[in-house]
Amino acid sequence: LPEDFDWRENGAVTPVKNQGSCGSCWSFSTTGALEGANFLATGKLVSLSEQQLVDCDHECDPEEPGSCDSGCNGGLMNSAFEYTLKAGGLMREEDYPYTGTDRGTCKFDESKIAAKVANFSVVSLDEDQIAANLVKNGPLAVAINAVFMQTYIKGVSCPYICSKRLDHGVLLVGYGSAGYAPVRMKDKPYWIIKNSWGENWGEDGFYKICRGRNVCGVDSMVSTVAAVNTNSQ
Amino acid sequence: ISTATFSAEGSEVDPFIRQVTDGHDGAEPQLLTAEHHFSLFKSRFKKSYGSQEEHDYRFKVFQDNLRRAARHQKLDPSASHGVTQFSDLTPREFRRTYLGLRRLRLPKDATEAPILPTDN
Repeated sequence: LPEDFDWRENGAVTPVKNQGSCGSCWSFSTTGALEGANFLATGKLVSLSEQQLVDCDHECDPEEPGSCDSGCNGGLMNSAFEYTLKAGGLMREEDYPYTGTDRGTCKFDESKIAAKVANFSVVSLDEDQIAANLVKNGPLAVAINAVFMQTYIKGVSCPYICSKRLDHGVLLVGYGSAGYAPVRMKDKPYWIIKNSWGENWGEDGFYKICRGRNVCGVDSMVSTVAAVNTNSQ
Repeated sequence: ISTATFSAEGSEVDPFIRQVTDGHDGAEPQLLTAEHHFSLFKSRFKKSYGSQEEHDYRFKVFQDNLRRAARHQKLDPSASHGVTQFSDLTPREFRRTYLGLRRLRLPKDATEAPILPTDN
Protein backbone atom coordinates (compact mmCIF):
# COMPACT_ATOMS: atom_id res chain seq x y z
CA LEU A 1 0.00 0.00 0.00
CA PRO A 2 1.26 3.50 -0.71
CA GLU A 3 2.14 5.53 2.39
CA ASP A 4 -0.12 8.35 1.30
CA PHE A 5 -3.05 8.21 -1.05
CA ASP A 6 -5.67 10.74 -2.08
CA TRP A 7 -8.38 10.15 -4.67
CA ARG A 8 -8.79 13.93 -5.01
CA GLU A 9 -5.44 13.98 -6.79
CA ASN A 10 -6.53 11.14 -9.04
CA GLY A 11 -9.73 12.67 -10.34
CA ALA A 12 -12.30 10.49 -8.58
CA VAL A 13 -13.83 13.08 -6.27
CA THR A 14 -16.38 15.74 -7.24
CA PRO A 15 -16.36 19.17 -5.57
CA VAL A 16 -17.66 19.38 -2.00
CA LYS A 17 -21.46 19.57 -1.84
CA ASN A 18 -23.80 21.02 0.75
CA GLN A 19 -26.72 19.07 2.17
CA GLY A 20 -28.25 22.19 3.74
CA SER A 21 -30.64 21.82 6.68
CA CYS A 22 -31.59 18.26 5.80
CA GLY A 23 -30.44 14.99 7.32
CA SER A 24 -29.49 13.57 3.95
CA CYS A 25 -25.79 12.90 4.64
CA TRP A 26 -26.38 9.24 3.77
CA SER A 27 -27.31 10.18 0.19
CA PHE A 28 -24.12 12.25 -0.25
CA SER A 29 -21.99 9.41 1.07
CA THR A 30 -23.72 7.05 -1.37
CA THR A 31 -23.34 9.28 -4.43
CA GLY A 32 -19.72 10.04 -3.54
CA ALA A 33 -18.83 6.35 -3.47
CA LEU A 34 -20.66 5.67 -6.73
CA GLU A 35 -19.12 8.74 -8.40
CA GLY A 36 -15.69 7.32 -7.59
CA ALA A 37 -16.58 3.80 -8.68
CA ASN A 38 -18.10 5.12 -11.89
CA PHE A 39 -14.92 7.09 -12.54
CA LEU A 40 -12.86 3.94 -12.15
CA ALA A 41 -15.20 1.98 -14.42
CA THR A 42 -15.66 4.57 -17.16
CA GLY A 43 -12.85 7.10 -16.79
CA LYS A 44 -15.44 9.88 -16.45
CA LEU A 45 -16.17 11.83 -13.28
CA VAL A 46 -19.89 12.56 -13.18
CA SER A 47 -21.66 14.26 -10.30
CA LEU A 48 -24.65 12.13 -9.30
CA SER A 49 -28.05 13.01 -7.88
CA GLU A 50 -28.62 12.92 -4.14
CA GLN A 51 -32.14 14.23 -4.69
CA GLN A 52 -33.07 11.04 -6.51
CA LEU A 53 -32.17 9.14 -3.34
CA VAL A 54 -33.92 11.65 -1.10
CA ASP A 55 -37.15 11.53 -3.15
CA CYS A 56 -37.23 7.98 -4.44
CA ASP A 57 -35.27 5.71 -2.12
CA HIS A 58 -37.45 4.24 0.62
CA GLU A 59 -35.51 1.00 0.87
CA CYS A 60 -35.95 -0.72 4.23
CA ASP A 61 -33.56 -2.71 6.34
CA PRO A 62 -34.53 -6.35 5.68
CA GLU A 63 -33.86 -7.15 9.33
CA GLU A 64 -35.89 -4.24 10.63
CA PRO A 65 -38.85 -3.49 8.36
CA GLY A 66 -39.76 -0.18 10.01
CA SER A 67 -36.31 1.24 9.40
CA CYS A 68 -36.27 2.71 5.91
CA ASP A 69 -34.38 5.38 3.96
CA SER A 70 -36.35 8.50 4.56
CA GLY A 71 -35.11 11.67 2.86
CA CYS A 72 -34.13 14.39 5.30
CA ASN A 73 -35.00 12.13 8.22
CA GLY A 74 -32.09 9.85 7.55
CA GLY A 75 -31.02 6.76 5.71
CA LEU A 76 -28.29 4.22 5.31
CA MET A 77 -25.72 3.97 2.54
CA ASN A 78 -26.05 0.21 2.13
CA SER A 79 -29.81 0.51 1.70
CA ALA A 80 -29.22 3.29 -0.82
CA PHE A 81 -26.86 1.06 -2.80
CA GLU A 82 -29.55 -1.61 -2.73
CA TYR A 83 -32.13 0.90 -4.03
CA THR A 84 -29.73 2.04 -6.76
CA LEU A 85 -29.14 -1.54 -7.82
CA LYS A 86 -32.90 -2.21 -8.01
CA ALA A 87 -33.80 1.10 -9.66
CA GLY A 88 -31.17 0.66 -12.36
CA GLY A 89 -28.88 3.53 -11.38
CA LEU A 90 -28.58 7.20 -10.51
CA MET A 91 -29.18 10.25 -12.67
CA ARG A 92 -26.76 13.14 -13.04
CA GLU A 93 -26.84 15.95 -10.51
CA GLU A 94 -27.73 18.42 -13.28
CA ASP A 95 -30.66 16.28 -14.44
CA TYR A 96 -32.06 15.85 -10.94
CA PRO A 97 -30.62 18.71 -8.85
CA TYR A 98 -30.50 18.84 -5.07
CA THR A 99 -33.17 20.95 -3.35
CA GLY A 100 -32.47 20.23 0.31
CA THR A 101 -36.05 19.19 1.02
CA ASP A 102 -37.88 15.89 0.88
CA ARG A 103 -41.30 17.26 0.13
CA GLY A 104 -41.14 16.64 -3.60
CA THR A 105 -42.25 13.58 -5.50
CA CYS A 106 -39.91 11.12 -7.17
CA LYS A 107 -38.89 12.33 -10.62
CA PHE A 108 -36.58 9.50 -11.55
CA ASP A 109 -36.22 9.13 -15.31
CA GLU A 110 -34.80 5.77 -16.25
CA SER A 111 -33.69 7.07 -19.63
CA LYS A 112 -31.28 9.48 -17.92
CA ILE A 113 -29.32 7.03 -15.78
CA ALA A 114 -25.67 8.09 -15.59
CA ALA A 115 -24.16 5.47 -13.27
CA LYS A 116 -25.11 1.93 -12.35
CA VAL A 117 -24.18 -0.23 -9.36
CA ALA A 118 -22.63 -3.58 -10.26
CA ASN A 119 -22.32 -4.75 -6.66
CA PHE A 120 -21.48 -3.47 -3.21
CA SER A 121 -20.07 -5.01 -0.07
CA VAL A 122 -19.00 -4.20 3.47
CA VAL A 123 -15.32 -3.97 4.31
CA SER A 124 -13.87 -5.60 7.40
CA LEU A 125 -12.90 -3.52 10.43
CA ASP A 126 -9.20 -3.95 9.68
CA GLU A 127 -7.60 -0.59 8.78
CA ASP A 128 -5.22 -2.12 6.24
CA GLN A 129 -8.17 -3.72 4.48
CA ILE A 130 -9.99 -0.39 4.48
CA ALA A 131 -6.93 1.26 2.93
CA ALA A 132 -6.54 -1.53 0.38
CA ASN A 133 -10.19 -1.32 -0.65
CA LEU A 134 -9.91 2.45 -0.90
CA VAL A 135 -6.91 2.25 -3.21
CA LYS A 136 -8.29 -0.59 -5.30
CA ASN A 137 -11.99 0.28 -5.55
CA GLY A 138 -12.20 4.05 -5.05
CA PRO A 139 -13.68 6.26 -2.31
CA LEU A 140 -15.60 4.37 0.37
CA ALA A 141 -18.90 5.17 2.05
CA VAL A 142 -18.28 5.32 5.79
CA ALA A 143 -20.23 6.15 8.92
CA ILE A 144 -18.87 8.14 11.83
CA ASN A 145 -19.83 9.72 15.12
CA ALA A 146 -19.93 13.44 14.31
CA VAL A 147 -19.87 14.97 17.78
CA PHE A 148 -16.44 16.57 17.30
CA MET A 149 -17.34 17.73 13.79
CA GLN A 150 -19.72 20.41 15.09
CA THR A 151 -16.76 22.47 16.34
CA TYR A 152 -14.01 21.22 14.00
CA ILE A 153 -12.02 23.82 12.08
CA LYS A 154 -8.83 22.15 10.87
CA GLY A 155 -6.05 19.70 11.67
CA VAL A 156 -6.06 15.99 12.40
CA SER A 157 -8.89 15.16 14.75
CA CYS A 158 -7.83 12.54 17.25
CA PRO A 159 -9.98 12.87 20.35
CA TYR A 160 -8.92 10.97 23.44
CA ILE A 161 -12.53 9.91 23.94
CA CYS A 162 -15.20 9.73 21.26
CA SER A 163 -18.40 7.74 21.12
CA LYS A 164 -18.59 5.05 18.45
CA ARG A 165 -22.35 5.51 18.04
CA LEU A 166 -22.57 6.17 14.32
CA ASP A 167 -24.76 9.10 13.33
CA HIS A 168 -23.28 10.61 10.15
CA GLY A 169 -22.57 9.36 6.64
CA VAL A 170 -19.42 10.62 4.88
CA LEU A 171 -16.95 9.60 2.20
CA LEU A 172 -13.44 8.26 2.77
CA VAL A 173 -11.29 9.61 -0.07
CA GLY A 174 -7.71 9.06 1.07
CA TYR A 175 -5.19 8.80 3.84
CA GLY A 176 -1.95 10.43 4.90
CA SER A 177 0.95 9.16 6.93
CA ALA A 178 2.10 12.28 8.69
CA GLY A 179 -0.37 14.70 10.21
CA TYR A 180 1.47 16.49 12.98
CA ALA A 181 0.03 16.16 16.47
CA PRO A 182 1.70 18.95 18.47
CA VAL A 183 0.79 17.73 21.94
CA ARG A 184 1.84 14.15 21.34
CA MET A 185 4.98 15.37 19.55
CA LYS A 186 4.70 12.85 16.78
CA ASP A 187 3.31 12.39 13.32
CA LYS A 188 -0.04 10.72 13.16
CA PRO A 189 -1.47 8.84 10.20
CA TYR A 190 -4.97 9.99 9.28
CA TRP A 191 -7.95 9.38 7.04
CA ILE A 192 -9.18 12.10 4.66
CA ILE A 193 -12.94 12.42 4.79
CA LYS A 194 -15.16 14.32 2.36
CA ASN A 195 -18.12 15.85 4.16
CA SER A 196 -21.30 17.40 2.76
CA TRP A 197 -21.53 20.65 4.74
CA GLY A 198 -20.10 22.92 2.06
CA GLU A 199 -16.60 24.23 1.45
CA ASN A 200 -16.75 26.69 4.34
CA TRP A 201 -16.74 23.92 6.91
CA GLY A 202 -13.51 22.21 8.02
CA GLU A 203 -10.52 22.11 5.67
CA ASP A 204 -12.32 23.27 2.50
CA GLY A 205 -15.12 20.85 3.28
CA PHE A 206 -12.85 17.97 4.29
CA TYR A 207 -12.09 16.41 7.68
CA LYS A 208 -8.96 14.62 8.82
CA ILE A 209 -9.34 11.97 11.50
CA CYS A 210 -6.52 9.88 12.90
CA ARG A 211 -6.10 6.25 11.95
CA GLY A 212 -5.27 3.37 14.20
CA ARG A 213 -7.95 2.84 16.81
CA ASN A 214 -11.37 3.17 15.17
CA VAL A 215 -11.66 6.76 16.41
CA CYS A 216 -15.30 7.92 16.52
CA GLY A 217 -16.26 4.58 14.95
CA VAL A 218 -14.84 5.53 11.55
CA ASP A 219 -13.79 1.95 10.78
CA SER A 220 -17.06 0.36 11.91
CA MET A 221 -19.24 0.65 8.84
CA VAL A 222 -17.31 0.88 5.60
CA SER A 223 -18.87 0.02 2.25
CA THR A 224 -17.34 -0.34 -1.16
CA VAL A 225 -19.26 -0.21 -4.40
CA ALA A 226 -18.42 -1.19 -7.95
CA ALA A 227 -20.01 0.49 -10.96
CA VAL A 228 -21.02 -0.95 -14.29
CA ASN A 229 -18.84 0.19 -17.16
CA THR A 230 -21.52 1.97 -19.17
CA ASN A 231 -19.00 2.79 -21.93
CA SER A 232 -19.23 -0.77 -23.15
CA GLN A 233 -23.03 -0.85 -23.25
CA ILE B 1 -2.49 23.09 25.27
CA SER B 2 -4.59 26.14 24.63
CA THR B 3 -7.15 26.57 27.33
CA ALA B 4 -10.22 28.71 27.66
CA THR B 5 -9.64 32.25 28.82
CA PHE B 6 -12.01 34.55 30.60
CA SER B 7 -12.79 38.19 30.15
CA ALA B 8 -12.92 40.69 33.00
CA GLU B 9 -16.68 40.17 33.15
CA GLY B 10 -16.11 36.49 33.75
CA SER B 11 -17.69 35.30 30.52
CA GLU B 12 -15.78 32.63 28.68
CA VAL B 13 -14.37 33.61 25.32
CA ASP B 14 -13.06 31.59 22.43
CA PRO B 15 -9.37 30.92 23.07
CA PHE B 16 -8.60 30.26 19.45
CA ILE B 17 -9.66 33.45 17.77
CA ARG B 18 -8.03 36.53 19.16
CA GLN B 19 -8.37 39.97 17.72
CA VAL B 20 -5.09 41.83 17.49
CA THR B 21 -5.61 45.52 16.80
CA ASP B 22 -2.90 47.72 15.40
CA GLY B 23 -2.28 51.38 16.19
CA HIS B 24 -2.20 50.79 19.94
CA ASP B 25 1.49 50.55 20.70
CA GLY B 26 2.14 48.85 23.96
CA ALA B 27 -1.45 47.73 24.34
CA GLU B 28 -2.19 44.09 25.15
CA PRO B 29 -3.85 42.16 22.35
CA GLN B 30 -7.55 42.54 22.99
CA LEU B 31 -9.43 39.38 23.75
CA LEU B 32 -12.85 39.22 22.20
CA THR B 33 -15.85 38.87 24.40
CA ALA B 34 -18.57 36.38 23.65
CA GLU B 35 -20.71 39.27 22.37
CA HIS B 36 -18.05 40.21 19.86
CA HIS B 37 -17.67 36.63 18.76
CA PHE B 38 -21.41 36.32 18.30
CA SER B 39 -21.49 39.49 16.27
CA LEU B 40 -18.67 38.21 14.03
CA PHE B 41 -20.37 34.84 13.78
CA LYS B 42 -23.67 36.40 12.64
CA SER B 43 -21.91 38.49 10.06
CA ARG B 44 -19.67 35.70 8.76
CA PHE B 45 -22.44 33.14 8.41
CA LYS B 46 -25.17 35.64 7.52
CA LYS B 47 -27.34 34.66 10.48
CA SER B 48 -30.40 36.63 11.50
CA TYR B 49 -33.08 35.84 14.03
CA GLY B 50 -36.80 36.56 13.94
CA SER B 51 -37.13 38.17 17.35
CA GLN B 52 -35.06 39.54 20.21
CA GLU B 53 -36.12 36.53 22.26
CA GLU B 54 -34.78 34.16 19.60
CA HIS B 55 -31.62 36.23 19.32
CA ASP B 56 -31.03 36.04 23.06
CA TYR B 57 -31.65 32.32 23.10
CA ARG B 58 -29.22 31.77 20.21
CA PHE B 59 -26.61 33.87 21.98
CA LYS B 60 -26.94 31.64 25.02
CA VAL B 61 -26.55 28.55 22.84
CA PHE B 62 -23.56 30.18 21.16
CA GLN B 63 -21.89 30.74 24.53
CA ASP B 64 -22.52 27.11 25.45
CA ASN B 65 -20.89 26.11 22.19
CA LEU B 66 -17.84 28.27 22.87
CA ARG B 67 -17.38 26.33 26.09
CA ARG B 68 -18.00 23.11 24.19
CA ALA B 69 -15.38 24.02 21.58
CA ALA B 70 -12.90 24.66 24.38
CA ARG B 71 -13.70 21.25 25.87
CA HIS B 72 -13.29 19.63 22.47
CA GLN B 73 -9.95 21.40 22.07
CA LYS B 74 -8.71 19.88 25.30
CA LEU B 75 -9.91 16.42 24.29
CA ASP B 76 -8.67 16.76 20.71
CA PRO B 77 -5.48 18.83 20.79
CA SER B 78 -4.18 17.88 17.33
CA ALA B 79 -7.16 19.59 15.66
CA SER B 80 -8.44 23.15 15.98
CA HIS B 81 -11.90 23.60 17.40
CA GLY B 82 -13.84 26.83 17.59
CA VAL B 83 -16.68 28.76 16.00
CA THR B 84 -18.32 27.09 13.00
CA GLN B 85 -21.56 27.64 11.09
CA PHE B 86 -23.23 25.35 13.65
CA SER B 87 -22.29 27.38 16.70
CA ASP B 88 -25.83 28.64 17.33
CA LEU B 89 -27.31 25.14 17.40
CA THR B 90 -27.74 22.89 20.39
CA PRO B 91 -26.22 19.42 19.99
CA ARG B 92 -29.72 18.02 19.60
CA GLU B 93 -30.62 20.54 16.86
CA PHE B 94 -27.32 19.82 15.15
CA ARG B 95 -27.98 16.08 15.15
CA ARG B 96 -31.55 16.50 13.96
CA THR B 97 -30.73 18.95 11.18
CA TYR B 98 -27.34 17.94 9.80
CA LEU B 99 -26.84 14.28 10.63
CA GLY B 100 -29.06 11.54 9.35
CA LEU B 101 -27.63 8.10 9.56
CA ARG B 102 -30.33 5.62 10.39
CA ARG B 103 -29.74 3.22 13.22
CA LEU B 104 -27.37 0.65 11.89
CA ARG B 105 -28.09 -3.03 11.80
CA LEU B 106 -26.20 -4.64 9.00
CA PRO B 107 -28.14 -7.51 7.48
CA LYS B 108 -26.66 -10.91 8.20
CA ASP B 109 -26.44 -11.59 4.49
CA ALA B 110 -24.51 -8.40 3.65
CA THR B 111 -21.81 -9.24 1.16
CA GLU B 112 -18.37 -8.94 2.68
CA ALA B 113 -15.59 -7.54 0.54
CA PRO B 114 -12.89 -10.11 -0.22
CA ILE B 115 -9.69 -9.78 1.81
CA LEU B 116 -7.09 -7.96 -0.26
CA PRO B 117 -3.33 -8.40 -0.04
CA THR B 118 -1.77 -5.43 1.74
CA ASP B 119 1.92 -6.28 1.55
CA ASN B 120 3.69 -4.88 -1.48
